[in-house]
Amino acid sequence: SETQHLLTNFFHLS
Amino acid sequence: MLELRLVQGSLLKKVLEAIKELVTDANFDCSATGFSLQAMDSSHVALVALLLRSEGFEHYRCDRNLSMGMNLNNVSKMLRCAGNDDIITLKADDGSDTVTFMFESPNQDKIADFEMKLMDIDSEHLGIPEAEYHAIVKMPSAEFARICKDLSSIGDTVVISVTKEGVKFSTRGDIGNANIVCRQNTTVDKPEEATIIEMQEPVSLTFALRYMNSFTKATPLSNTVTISLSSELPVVVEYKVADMGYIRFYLAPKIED
Repeated sequence: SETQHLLTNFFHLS
Repeated sequence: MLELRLVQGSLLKKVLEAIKELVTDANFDCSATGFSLQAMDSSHVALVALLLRSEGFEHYRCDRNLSMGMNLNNVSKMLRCAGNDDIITLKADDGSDTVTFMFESPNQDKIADFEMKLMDIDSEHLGIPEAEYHAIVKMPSAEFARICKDLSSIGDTVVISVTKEGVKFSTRGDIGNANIVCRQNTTVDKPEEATIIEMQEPVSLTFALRYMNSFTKATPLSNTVTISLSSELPVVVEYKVADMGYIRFYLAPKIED
């Protein structure tokens, strides 16, 4: 199955 | 003091219609550069980034950087009261907890102002690094919207694959599966009808169709859409806002466990 990633896995909070 | 006058007020109406489904509350940021917004959806899977450059406004006054928290549904309610040909001016005084939307009919025979309460929003700003994308697809926005809508009647996710053959949109669901291939096509009458594929290397990524469909609410803003893909990175779906800026939607991929 596939997991929906979060944007915060790729982009960091600034 | 903030005063932004946009002759083509319909652009602002379309911008709100494009983003209000994805985001409920957001901070609009004003600076010398322009009028911008960055906001994630409530599940932190998708993000919208809007920029309307200051040069695109007929009059742009922003004495100091200002962040105005607004409920997008309420902004949309206000802007729906503006005519499609109206000139829209946004006004806010320093330290004020309201923003005023002024609508002027093209021949100046009707002038309305709508004052809206601002709100405090804890915004989480993401740093989005510049990225080299493996594939960039530019295609008619209506075609992309049609594909997302059609596929969502079959399945919940779309696999977007770019190869030298073209860009393939695939889905599968309980009733069956579907594949739509768009090939590069530059032999069209109008440039906005072209499909242009720039590929550095093949890429294939899976995304939730629900979000893609939400992004296509921006279709009325632009005849074309640009989809930028890299393996292991969120997709960027970009609609230009006339010659003054853009709306970019970022969507995190689904990845096989």
